[in-house]
Amino acid sequence: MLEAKFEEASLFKKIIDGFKDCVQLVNFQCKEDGIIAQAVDDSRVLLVSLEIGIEAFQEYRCDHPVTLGIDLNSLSKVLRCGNNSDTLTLIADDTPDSVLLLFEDTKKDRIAEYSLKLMDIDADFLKIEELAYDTTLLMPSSEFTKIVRDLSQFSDSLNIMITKETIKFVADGDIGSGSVILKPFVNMDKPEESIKLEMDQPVDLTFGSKYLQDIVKGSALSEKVGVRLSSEAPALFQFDLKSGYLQFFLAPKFND
Amino acid sequence: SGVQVRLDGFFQKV
Repeated sequence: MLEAKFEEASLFKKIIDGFKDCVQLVNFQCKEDGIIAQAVDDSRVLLVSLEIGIEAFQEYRCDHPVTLGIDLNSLSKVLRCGNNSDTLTLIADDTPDSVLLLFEDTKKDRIAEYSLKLMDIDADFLKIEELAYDTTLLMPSSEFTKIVRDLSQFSDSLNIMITKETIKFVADGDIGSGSVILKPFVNMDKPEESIKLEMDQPVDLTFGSKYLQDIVKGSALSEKVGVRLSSEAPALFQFDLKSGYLQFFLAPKFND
Repeated sequence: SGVQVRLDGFFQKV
């Protein structure tokens, strides 16, 4: 039996909105210690990895591991039926054909219940090992989102160059070009606005703009985004939850 | 611009 209660439905909505545009069919693996999910986009360029730890829930109980195969388009329809401030409880039995989503507005004594049919999704589960990265950047997710959206207007590729003291984003396309340069800094009054850079090796990498535009949809989950880059491995973009994370692993583009 | 690399080969199936 699974009973996973979010204090606010908005959290689960933000999680799903954070990756529903790049993958559609996802197995959610529910275990004693929380829920994990993984999916690769159709082009096999972007891997999404989600972990929701039990601390992210108001109440959590899972006696028996259960996999919920869910079409995110269908799940989004159900999530739109609930209000952001409702509590949301996911309920499934040990061998479920469907998952129940229970929205409760405790102030109004309003209870809404929806059942979503589950799917048998044949997807590989990948082992994500701790990779060695050349550079780790922690910056405000809103700033990162703006840079990606602004520069994506110029080109289908976005170049990220990091040296010891400079983070440079560049896009060069048919209508012109754009670049944004940032420096690491600490804002004592507003720590969430700080930009932190740890660099072992400089990096100069190019990524597809369309994938970065998908990744920044996770920004609603966290004020910060962690960006880990390596010339030898896919880049990692991470949005932390109170307990858990939403990660995107993105393969780079190489120059012709 | 550039050739898109795929993830295949970077991660092992469990």
